[in-house]
Amino acid sequence: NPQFRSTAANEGVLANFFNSLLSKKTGSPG
Amino acid sequence: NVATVDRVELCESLLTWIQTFNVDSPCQTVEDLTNGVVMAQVLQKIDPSFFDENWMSKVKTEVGDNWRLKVSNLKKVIKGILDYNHQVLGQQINDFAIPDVNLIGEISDAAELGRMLQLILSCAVNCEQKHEYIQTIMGMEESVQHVVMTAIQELMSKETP
Repeated sequence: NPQFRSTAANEGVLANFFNSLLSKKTGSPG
Repeated sequence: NVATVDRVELCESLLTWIQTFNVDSPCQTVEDLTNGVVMAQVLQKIDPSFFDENWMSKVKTEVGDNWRLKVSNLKKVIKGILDYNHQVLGQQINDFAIPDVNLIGEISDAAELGRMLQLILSCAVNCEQKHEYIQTIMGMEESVQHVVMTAIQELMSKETP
């Protein structure tokens, strides 16, 4: 991905996003 | 705002992700995914109780270069994904055009295949075992993680419970 640069800030964005996804309540309504 | 998703780049990054499932059928190239078999096997790993043996038996594994059989498999996979979203995840994806399975089956269109893999990604990060799949993604190369994040954000912006 030529548009993506690995920086500490970008690492933080990725970690924040995936951690929030981990804690998001999803799944079966039942 | 959700960043614009480059569909071909998305397809390549999601191919890398699909390879982490270690399914039985080969999945080294985009072409390997166009018959729907690998996608069906990945869905079965994501939720074996929903994508059970009965569902899998409807997906033909020996399709060769027959595009009609490929399209038939792809239609079953799309229907499975939509049913799973509705019946198990309790969500609906709006304003996201259904991938054109004819283009995937006939000309191996990477952009449309990327959209289909995006829907499978959504199943993985919302299913009961999502921790396992999200942690696998977090261990992947950062450029791939970035594409995956953008793809998930795009779908999340279109989901309604």
